[in-house]
Amino acid sequence: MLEARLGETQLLKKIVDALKEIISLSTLDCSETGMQLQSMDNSHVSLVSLSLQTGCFEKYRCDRNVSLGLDLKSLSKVVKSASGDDSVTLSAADKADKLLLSFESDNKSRTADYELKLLNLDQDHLGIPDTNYACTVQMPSSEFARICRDMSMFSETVVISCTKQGIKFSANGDLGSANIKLAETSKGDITIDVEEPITQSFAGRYLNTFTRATPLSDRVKICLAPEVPLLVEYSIEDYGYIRYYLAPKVDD
Amino acid sequence: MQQSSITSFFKQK
Repeated sequence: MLEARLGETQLLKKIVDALKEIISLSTLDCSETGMQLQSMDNSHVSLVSLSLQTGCFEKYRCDRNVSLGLDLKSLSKVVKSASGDDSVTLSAADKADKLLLSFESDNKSRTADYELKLLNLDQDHLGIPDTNYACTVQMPSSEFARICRDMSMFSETVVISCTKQGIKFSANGDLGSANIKLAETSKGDITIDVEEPITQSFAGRYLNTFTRATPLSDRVKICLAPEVPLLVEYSIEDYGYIRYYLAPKVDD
Repeated sequence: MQQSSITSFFKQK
């Protein structure tokens, strides 16, 4: 059976918020090392990968591998009903058809139990090859969110160019054009590692959707390489991550 | 420009 306790429901709320705009149904695979989830969006343009190692949890027990087919909209409704500082315990039997969520207030005076029906999802899992990225940029996640929002006012397509001098985001549309450049800073809040310069184009609305994960981490890592999807990674405390992969736009 | 698919980069396991 599975029993996993998070000290604060806030973390689960943030994770669900980071997933639900991009995927609606997904399987959470639980094993003794933690929880994993991988799904493509409906258009198969992006892939989201979530990993939560056991260190994310106050208590974690998973005797046998269990896959939980989740409707994220339903899960979102359940976690919304709990207070952020409640603890939450997820539990499921070995061949479960439902997930139990038990919320407990700080002073243990209020408990709330929910049963969520599980779905039998037949999902494809994709192999993500190890990639030696040409450019790796780290910046405050709030800065990335702001740039993605500002870019999307101008065009559906955002061009990202990265050189040793910095990273540039450009959008060109009916309104005009926007260019935002960031250079590496001496205080280390923006770091830019470039093996070779790269320019690629991406759909801005996906980038914007990825920034739903901003509350999970102060920092975001952006990795680019020629002919491979963009990687946008938010770490989750010290023991997990959410990674978004976005296929580039290519010349017709 | 044309949007490529993630499945043209990552193959099914």
